[in-house]
Amino acid sequence: TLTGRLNAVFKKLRSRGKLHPKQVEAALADMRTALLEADVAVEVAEDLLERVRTRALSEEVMRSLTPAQQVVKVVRDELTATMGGTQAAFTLPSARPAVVMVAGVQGSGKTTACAKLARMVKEKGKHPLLVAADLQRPAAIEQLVTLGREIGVPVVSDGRDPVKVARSALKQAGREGLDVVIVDTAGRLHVDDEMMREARRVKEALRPHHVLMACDAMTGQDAVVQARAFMREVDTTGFVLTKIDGDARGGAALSITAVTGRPVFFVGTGEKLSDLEPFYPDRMASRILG
Amino acid sequence: DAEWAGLEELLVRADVGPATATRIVKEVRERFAPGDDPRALIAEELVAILGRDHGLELPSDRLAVILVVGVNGSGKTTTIGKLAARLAAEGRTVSLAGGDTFRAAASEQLEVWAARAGAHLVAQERGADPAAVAFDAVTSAIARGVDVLIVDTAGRLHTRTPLMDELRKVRRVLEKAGGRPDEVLLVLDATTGQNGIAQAAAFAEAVEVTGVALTKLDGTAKGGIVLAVRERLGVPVKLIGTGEGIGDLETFDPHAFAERILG
Ligand SMILES: Nc1nc2c(ncn2[C@@H]2O[C@H](COP(=O)(O)OP(=O)(O)OP(=O)(O)O)[C@@H](O)[C@H]2O)c(=O)[nH]1
Ligand SMILES: Nc1nc2c(ncn2[C@@H]2O[C@H](COP(=O)(O)OP(=O)(O)OP(=O)(O)O)[C@@H](O)[C@H]2O)c(=O)[nH]1
Ligand SMILES: [Mg+2]
Ligand SMILES: [Mg+2]
Repeated sequence: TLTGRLNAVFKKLRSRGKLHPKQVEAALADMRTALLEADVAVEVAEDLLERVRTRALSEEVMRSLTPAQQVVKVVRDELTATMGGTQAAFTLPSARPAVVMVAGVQGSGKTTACAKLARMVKEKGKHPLLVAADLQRPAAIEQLVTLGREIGVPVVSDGRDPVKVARSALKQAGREGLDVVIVDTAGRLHVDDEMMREARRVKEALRPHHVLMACDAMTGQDAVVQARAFMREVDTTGFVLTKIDGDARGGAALSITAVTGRPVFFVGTGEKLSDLEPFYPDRMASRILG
Repeated sequence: DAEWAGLEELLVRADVGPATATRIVKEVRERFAPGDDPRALIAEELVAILGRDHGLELPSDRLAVILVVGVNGSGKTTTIGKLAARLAAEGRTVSLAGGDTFRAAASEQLEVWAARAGAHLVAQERGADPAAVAFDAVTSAIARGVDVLIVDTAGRLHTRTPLMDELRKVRRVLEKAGGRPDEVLLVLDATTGQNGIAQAAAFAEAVEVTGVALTKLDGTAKGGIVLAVRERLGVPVKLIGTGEGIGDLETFDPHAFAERILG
């Protein structure tokens, strides 16, 4: 455990009574390795440890009888705070329709997340419309149609390009009185300028209330790069962290929230459409710390 | 000193992993002589770790079978489509097995790739036993005198024991049908972090992985976890995916890979 590791670090540089700053430095170096092993981005780990250093060098920690525990607590608190502190409520305005666009890199779980979200809002009494705006991936539309059928939510994909599909879907939602429109988009690389331009155009057509970025919980150092780029291009409002049912430590959760200041609203906990749960920063902090 | 720290950070950012990165830099520093180029020495070390056996080993006198496995969304189905096209271009006849009988529109997706690659597809209805599809596909491939059979499987997280058992069964049935796999390719997404090592270990234990197909290298992720996968499991990278098009498949080149990591 992290406390165990830090205890060992403090023991090695044993000094009498009060904790020595050297011990704190050794602990921070060990913490850095632990965070990197958990896939926290290098820059994010270093920023976090800077804040931890300041707090760890305080009188209260330095004079504590259980300094390792104190330092772990500081790290855990900082992790939790950086990820938003408390669970972020995902709210939809009463506008008709409320529009959610889901974006992200290839294979991150967008299509599944759209269907999961549609099921969730339907359970809350809303009338969602799923929009299959990925016209690129083979059988992407069929995939969303199949999922929509499983949960009794209509799926549309009317148009020869994603912008037209988006516009047509909004019109249809208006005509049929559907109050939530959830738009699935093609997976795209943040370095594919043309695809990022397309994402912006789809967003402009939708004027969405939320742009959620699906992010795979097993993503490594690249999570920061992806999150920054999508933030810059489509001003993401928050994240769905997918495939958390694996055993990845999930440092990406810290990376993406730290560099965007946006929260993780949901986690994907499996392949069933009911496998969507709220994100709890404190639980994630424990997971990252192992 | 700062230069070495900079190189170590480059490795960490490439998902090589902090322990491996520290070790590599430490070992290279130990044999460093004045006048040496640190970056070139690190590149050499990466190439040495990655090894030499990067080709697909397929028999030419009987049915060759390739089993494709990996976690959800890593790029298995797309890689199969590209590989089928490559093998067809080499003059081989290819058959595909629709072993993902679980996910929505998995069959339809593989159908599109089979058509693009000119490959024959053996599939059953959604919900069928993947082992039954595997059995059928081998029987059909042998009967048709096809050169290569590539077996797609559903994405699965390695932590799900029943799903890993299902994969073991698929492999056993392939052997029973006379289609023992010549290659078992683990498809790893280049954006995967340290969990990639746990994935590789679990899949290797379950179905004896013979090679890695590292996908999405057309992004910014470097795929550094393949170093630990090679070192700890002895599994080499055989193929890399560099895009979503049918031609975006390359044979693994350790030198180019090392260069890309070191920027
Ligand atoms: N175990 C698990 N699997 C998931 C989760 N979310 C999605 N998946 C699986 O991950 C794979 C990819 O999901 P998709 O929804 O197709 O991902 P995508 O982002 O739409 O992919 P592209 O459209 O190709 O970019 C599928 O096999 C899903 O069933 C999750 O939370 N847990
Ligand atoms: N940019 C890029 N995208 C890729 C590459 N390989 C696959 N993809 C994309 O990644 C997404 C997932 O690919 P799939 O082939 O469906 O992945 P899979 O492993 O079969 O997914 P599941 O069967 O759901 O587990 C698709 O959008 C592909 O187009 C690659 O090398 N580069
Ligand atoms: Mg999709
Ligand atoms: Mg697939």
